Amino acid sequence: ASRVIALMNQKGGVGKTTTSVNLAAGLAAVGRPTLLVDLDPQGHATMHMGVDPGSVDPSLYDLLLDPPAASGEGLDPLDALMCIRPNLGLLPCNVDMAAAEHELSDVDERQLRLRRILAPLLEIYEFVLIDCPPSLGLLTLNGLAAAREVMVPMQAHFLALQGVGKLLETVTLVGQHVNPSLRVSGIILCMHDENTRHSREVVDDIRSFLEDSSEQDVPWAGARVCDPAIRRNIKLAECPSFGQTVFEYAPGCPGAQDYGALAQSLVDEWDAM
Amino acid sequence: ASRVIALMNQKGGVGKTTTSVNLAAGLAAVGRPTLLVDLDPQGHATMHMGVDPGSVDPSLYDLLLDPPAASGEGLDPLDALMCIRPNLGLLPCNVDMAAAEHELSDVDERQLRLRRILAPLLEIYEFVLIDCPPSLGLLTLNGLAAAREVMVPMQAHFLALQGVGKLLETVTLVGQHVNPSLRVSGIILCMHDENTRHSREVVDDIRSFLEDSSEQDVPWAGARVCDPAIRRNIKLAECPSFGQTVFEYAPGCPGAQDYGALAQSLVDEWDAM
Ligand SMILES: Nc1ncnc2c1ncn2[C@@H]1O[C@H](COP(=O)(O)OP(=O)(O)OP(=O)(O)O)[C@@H](O)[C@H]1O
Ligand SMILES: Nc1ncnc2c1ncn2[C@@H]1O[C@H](COP(=O)(O)OP(=O)(O)OP(=O)(O)O)[C@@H](O)[C@H]1O
Ligand SMILES: [Mg+2]
Ligand SMILES: [Mg+2]
Repeated sequence: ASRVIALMNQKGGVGKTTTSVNLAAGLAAVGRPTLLVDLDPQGHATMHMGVDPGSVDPSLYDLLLDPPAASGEGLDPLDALMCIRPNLGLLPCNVDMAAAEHELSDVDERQLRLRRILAPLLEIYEFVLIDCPPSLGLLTLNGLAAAREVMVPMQAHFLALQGVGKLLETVTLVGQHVNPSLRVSGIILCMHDENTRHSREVVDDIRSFLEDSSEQDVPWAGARVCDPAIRRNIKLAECPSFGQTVFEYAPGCPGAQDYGALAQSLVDEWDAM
Repeated sequence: ASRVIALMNQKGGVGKTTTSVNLAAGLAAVGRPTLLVDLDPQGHATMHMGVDPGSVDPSLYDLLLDPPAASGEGLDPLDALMCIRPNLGLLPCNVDMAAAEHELSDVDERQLRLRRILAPLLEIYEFVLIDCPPSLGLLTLNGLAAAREVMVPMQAHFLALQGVGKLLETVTLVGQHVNPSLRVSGIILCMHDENTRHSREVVDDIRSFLEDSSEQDVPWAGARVCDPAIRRNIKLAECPSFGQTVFEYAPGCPGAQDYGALAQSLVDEWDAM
């Protein structure tokens, strides 16, 4: 079995890509075969790994338009798959993916295409991380339909809390219609200022909300605030410009420590199941 | 004449709302009649001023659906206008505005509605700041069509640079089709870490790009990096939860100093024209 995680939050700039890339790299670094899926037309995860979205061919976009079918037709995901680091594969985005939301809007099984693309790849990869775009549109819905769990990167700020209701409502709808086993397993605190009272208050807010929900029949009943939080660290903002993960760019810096520890906690939790 | 500024950036979480609110408050504080327009269905600017988007009636949304017409029909903007502080008016968002993009998609002059709403208000307000949503959709296009200048809040990070091309392309298109006098007048550096080499390099990148464009026939030929940059300051993330501007919540803190100085620079520039 594989652990398939959608890194999702419709709010922009909260750390989805930074988390997808560096968590994937952390998992690969401890020997777990990991697949990173760049589901965002911005192509930031692809760029972050040093791949140029302008020259990717074929890409995840091509697969979404022509996914593998039971009949054997459709593109083979292995053609788009890039083995970019030891233990780390990438399904890259290319610049045309901006058209996907529109072009997929009235095709068959439009929410299930990514699930079909990933099915054969689950035999190769133990962990799959899906970097979602900052929206609740068709691409994100594909991410949620293909995943088994959702992790929500967010900042511990008041305004960041405002979108959480809508996010959970979307996860619930996807769970009801196309993916009954979908769970929210964690909140990942990104760009975290552990020293401010404001952050602590917002985190307390999140924790008490999750405690209240733990006895209800909701997809986030088992969710927790992930440990550790990811501290703000300029190295994490620098390494994308070099096409590197934080482990390559600045091993041992706080960003590498935090994502490394978070990756290890995901592995330990998985092995214990 | 009035200075009508769209605070625009399709990237999420870059400081559009924090800038719209605190710059508007800074202008009002030095005695300039200022209007804050909450064009974002998230309603964060409205909340930030202590107004509940769930109970606003009528709202900017109602005006967009039924704007004032030459015939005298349509809603009166003064009905939706809220005088929320000395010298500071608000055209508030309400929760239904999420439907606006869809409902406006095939009406007459769908990009020009905000311009018609603002026209009578320019007799009352010297400065108008329009808080745009994180998208390039119909609401943002209304903001760009109604404005005379665009200011772009952004973070001095590599990944933040990636969306700038698309942003400028959109401003150019709006300029060509509906608003020939639209200019990009400034880049506002938000959440700025002045002490890191990475931020300095990105700012140098931006400055040299603007210098190269200064002789071209493009809408950003006159744009500059605004001074001062707005430093990261937790007070700016805290005050929205109290429905206060930073000047009310923590006068004298770095966030108040920076937005106060930026407001003063906009006033000085305007008075000198
Ligand atoms: N812990 C951190 N410390 C410092 N900078 C960070 C950190 N995490 C992310 N960043 C920077 O913050 C910005 C936003 O992060 P990121 O791109 O990962 O967010 P996102 O949610 O994927 O954004 P989008 O919604 O546009 O896809 C980027 O410039 C990134 O380099
Ligand atoms: N200078 C700053 N220092 C600290 N926190 C800040 C600063 N500027 C903004 N923030 C915080 O960062 C987050 C994003 O800011 P803001 O909401 O203003 O961005 P935005 O571009 O309007 O986002 P959206 O795209 O969702 O509308 C908020 O939680 C805000 O309180
Ligand atoms: Mg991203
Ligand atoms: Mg905003």
